[in-house]
Amino acid sequence: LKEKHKILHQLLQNNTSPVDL
Amino acid sequence: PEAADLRALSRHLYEAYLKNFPLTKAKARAILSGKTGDKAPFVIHDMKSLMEGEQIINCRQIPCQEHQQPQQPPAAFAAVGHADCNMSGELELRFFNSCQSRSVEAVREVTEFAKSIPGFVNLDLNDQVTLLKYGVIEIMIIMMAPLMNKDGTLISYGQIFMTREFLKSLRKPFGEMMEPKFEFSVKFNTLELDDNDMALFLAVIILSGDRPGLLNVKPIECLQETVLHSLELQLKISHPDSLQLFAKLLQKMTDLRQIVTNHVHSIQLLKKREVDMFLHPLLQEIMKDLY
Repeated sequence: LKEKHKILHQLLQNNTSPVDL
Repeated sequence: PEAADLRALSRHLYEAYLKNFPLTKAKARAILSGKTGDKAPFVIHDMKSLMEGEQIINCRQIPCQEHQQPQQPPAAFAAVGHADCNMSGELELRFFNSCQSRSVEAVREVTEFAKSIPGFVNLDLNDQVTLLKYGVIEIMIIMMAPLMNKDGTLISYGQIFMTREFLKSLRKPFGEMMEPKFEFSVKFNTLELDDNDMALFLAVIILSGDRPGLLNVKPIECLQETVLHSLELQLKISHPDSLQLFAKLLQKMTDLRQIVTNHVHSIQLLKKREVDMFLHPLLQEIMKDLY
């Protein structure tokens, strides 16, 4: 599941702005 | 002591809500009723005003309420006849993309709010992903309600008011996408929740133990139960005369799921129809295999 939701996973792990991803 | 703990949880979630969501219900209702003392929001009611308002829509900065009415549309827009069918098609698509950008930002806000729910970050990481995947669109729809009235909705952090009639007039399927949200919001707003109630309700939605694919339901249900108790107590205090408000609010969760299902189907239809449409990878992740 984490593999299929890399950005969501990243957001959970830190507060990177998704716009910058 | 138990009630004191529930009140402390309520305060904590309210603070997290204020920290993560820039436009509160109190602020939105003040803007809608013209009680802010600031300039009224810019009104978009047709293609011409949409063109004029684009520069505000695309401004990602959170306003300080003191926005200016746009002086002149950018030259590129000014040269475009708004009666031109292809151009208004492009305009609709550009507007849709602006909505996507805002949605992506909203996912980040909801994620940060979720992380502030006591116990959430200790859940299995896969389950955190699942709860967000299924919860974020429901939360976004709930968060739209305070921005809406029967005539339209605030967008761009309250800087713009877009009329319901204009949204309805957009070509298919754009024109059909917002109407169910208005119908839901108008009914939801009759419950007259305040921002503190909203904060707890959002946490309850996020902690739904019946989302497909959850690995470890028990701790999620335990967390939700505590927040539910806190919400029930909060509603008794903030709405002492509103009978059955707690039950009425929980019933809204069923309506929400249907709205999200229809919304996702509309987006999938759009993706098929619009060759130029780009769906942000984060939104793709969320909507893939959702319902």
